[in-house]
Amino acid sequence: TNVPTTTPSAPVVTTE
Amino acid sequence: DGSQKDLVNLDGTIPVNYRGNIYNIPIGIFILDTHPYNPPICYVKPTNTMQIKQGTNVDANGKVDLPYLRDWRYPQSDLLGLIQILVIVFSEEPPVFSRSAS
Repeated sequence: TNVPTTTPSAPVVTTE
Repeated sequence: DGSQKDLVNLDGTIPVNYRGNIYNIPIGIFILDTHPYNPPICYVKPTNTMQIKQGTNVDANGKVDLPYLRDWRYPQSDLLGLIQILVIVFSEEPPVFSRSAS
């Protein structure tokens, strides 16, 4: 069966 | 005591609103064989482009520690309640960040 999936995401941190 | 067990593992993401944006934070919930009388074991599961942000409720390995887990009481405590608390807690302090290419 076609289970809806979500793509993991997270806030961005800029690495100096 | 070194014994091993196969546990049910819920793997997925939870929607977290952080500073006005919705993020899908990847988590894993290991349900013990004594469920629902004992709390599950909960982890944040960063992808290879993310890094764990150790903080109040998450250790460096991504393991989640919450009063809700420590004070787990059946039937007042359940998985839906746990996930609702994770959404609230993680919207205040995200447990993972994406490393930007810049």
